[in-house]
Amino acid sequence: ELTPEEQHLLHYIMDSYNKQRFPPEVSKKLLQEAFTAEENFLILTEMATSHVQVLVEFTKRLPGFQTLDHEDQIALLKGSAVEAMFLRSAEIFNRKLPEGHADLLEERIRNSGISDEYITPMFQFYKSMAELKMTQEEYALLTAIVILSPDRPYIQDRDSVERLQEPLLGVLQKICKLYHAENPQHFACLLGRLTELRTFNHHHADMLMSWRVN
Amino acid sequence: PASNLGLEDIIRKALMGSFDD
Repeated sequence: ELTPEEQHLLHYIMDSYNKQRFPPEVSKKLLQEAFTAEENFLILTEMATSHVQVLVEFTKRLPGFQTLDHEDQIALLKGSAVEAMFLRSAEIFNRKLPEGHADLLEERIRNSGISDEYITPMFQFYKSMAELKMTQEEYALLTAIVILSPDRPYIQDRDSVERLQEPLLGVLQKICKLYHAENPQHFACLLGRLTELRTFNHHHADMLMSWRVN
Repeated sequence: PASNLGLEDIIRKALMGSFDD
């Protein structure tokens, strides 16, 4: 089971993670705006921007993050923002947060001028995440682990980042044993999904480019 | 790509300021 300091770390992470909220005006648009491709894409852009701001607030609370070199902080966030956004989207779709919005969000994504070659892998990923029946703790820890990845481009002091990521991996591994005793491979599966998540960095840049061309 | 430029601006602003409600 978790040591007292691991318990404390987990509670601290969950407390920060639960502070994440889309600003009400963004959620309102999701519900009320017209259903044109342009309007849908604008809403997605606004949600992505607002997600980055929410992500930065969560990241600033990660134990030790503020002690890192400022440029390394930027490099970590730049390198993980897209992955963290798709991880958060998987949680929103799979845990149906908030009620009813998930279907509407899917409708808007599918009618936003983004071509299917990018939409299909997105929803395949959400489905593959749903199969893992992840708890909120797993989503929160995985997001923190994604952010504190020492192998992002332009990181100067990788050791310091690794020292912050390691305890989180340890807690996640124990959580997997506690919540998914029936599947000893569960922790390995989660880490495997991180590799799949990395493919979205390229998809996302291409998708934006192709959307602009269209 | 340009999108990353926008991303970096948003990140720098959010890191300095605070969008805390």
